[in-house]
Amino acid sequence: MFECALIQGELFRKLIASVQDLVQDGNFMCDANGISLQGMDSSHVALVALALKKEGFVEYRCDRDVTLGINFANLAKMLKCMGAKDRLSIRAQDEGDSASFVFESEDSSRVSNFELKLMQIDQEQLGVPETQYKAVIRMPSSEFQRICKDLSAIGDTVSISVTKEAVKFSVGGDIGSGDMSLRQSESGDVDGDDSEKVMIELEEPVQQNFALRYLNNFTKATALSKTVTLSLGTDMPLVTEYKMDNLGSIRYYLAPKIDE
Amino acid sequence: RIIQNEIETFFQFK
Repeated sequence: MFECALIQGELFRKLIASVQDLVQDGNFMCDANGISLQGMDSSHVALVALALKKEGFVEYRCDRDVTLGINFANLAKMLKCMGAKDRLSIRAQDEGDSASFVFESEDSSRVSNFELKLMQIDQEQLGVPETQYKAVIRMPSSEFQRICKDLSAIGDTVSISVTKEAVKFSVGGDIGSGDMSLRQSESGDVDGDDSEKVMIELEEPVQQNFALRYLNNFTKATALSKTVTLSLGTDMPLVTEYKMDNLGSIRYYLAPKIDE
Repeated sequence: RIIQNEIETFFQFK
């Protein structure tokens, strides 16, 4: 028997919205420590990895490892029926062919029950090695979303270059070129909370090219976290990570475009 | 010539 509950069901709806345009369906691997999901986009250029910890749930019980094969668009149709402040419970029998989703309003005046048919998905998992990155940038997630959206109107490939002073996003296209630089916030800044700052940890300067349409897809997770962390290495996938307090994180990996 | 790599180029299947 697997069951878990979130006070803020809305968070789970945002999680599914963050992956459903990149990956059609996937396996939620549930074990005693939490839920993980991994999936690649159809062109195998991007990988999304979701890791939810049991500590982030108000209730969590997993007697035996359970794999829930889910079509995200179908799940999203059911989650759409959930109230913004509803509590979400998910339940599945060990060998069941469906999973139940229960939404309950705060005052329990409204309770909704949905049963989603599960799929058999044969999906190989990719091993993501622990990596020492050349540069790690933490910045406001809304700022990153805006940069990717606005620059993609000018070009389809963004060059991200990082020095210890700043991170620069550059594009070029038919109409011309442009770049946007974010300076590292002064560490002394006392005003504003940390989530508004741009922090750069630099091993050594690095520059890489990425397809903007994937980055724009990743920023669908902006609602999950006020900050986003970008990790870059030379000729390595970019890691775009949104951390959700004690619930866990969603990580997007994007293969670079390399000059042959 | 700029080529777009696939993610499997970097990560191995388990």
